[in-house]
Amino acid sequence: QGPAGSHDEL
Amino acid sequence: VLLLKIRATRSCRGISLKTQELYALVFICRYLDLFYSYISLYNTVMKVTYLATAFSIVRYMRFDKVVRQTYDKEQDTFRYIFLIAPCALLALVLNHRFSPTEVLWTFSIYLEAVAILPQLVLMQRTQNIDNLTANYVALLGAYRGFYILNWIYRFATEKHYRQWIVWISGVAQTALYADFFYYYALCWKANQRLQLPA
Repeated sequence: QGPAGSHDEL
Repeated sequence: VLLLKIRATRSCRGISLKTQELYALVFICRYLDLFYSYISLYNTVMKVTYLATAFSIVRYMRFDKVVRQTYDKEQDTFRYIFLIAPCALLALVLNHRFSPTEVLWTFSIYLEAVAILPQLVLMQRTQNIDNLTANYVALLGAYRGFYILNWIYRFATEKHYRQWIVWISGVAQTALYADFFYYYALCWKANQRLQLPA
């Protein structure tokens, strides 16, 4: 997961 | 905690509507990915929960016949534009990728970091801060603060975990609470009701 990929935190 | 306070006491005394509306805006901008990406059931449930509770709180404070009368509009004077404009500008300049959703996501990260300011200003003006309000603000501060521990863990265990925008914003957000936490701890130790110096 790259920096601009999916943001998996809330 | 905040919904509990509002529903149980039928009052939003001491709560900043500005901060609550900023949080609603933060969640809208950040959770647009509900429409196009799936991470986990937990992640989705929490996103929907945050959106629902944020809007529910705003609805109570603005439209509930009883609750809205306890909102102290004259004291809640912080200007939205002073927070929204710099965050929007910063998001346009400092982002990982220049796309609409990515810029909005970045904007939400910056805005969340400072969204507590209207609430902190309002609390400084409040003589008697009730315990639920103090606890609510403490929990909100601790929430992002605990992320820092998680980020350290993930940085050590995951190969491509580089999130400097999130890290810097999260640390800044937590730092904004430092003063509040100091007085919160002092009053808690002395078993006194929280009072902030003017």
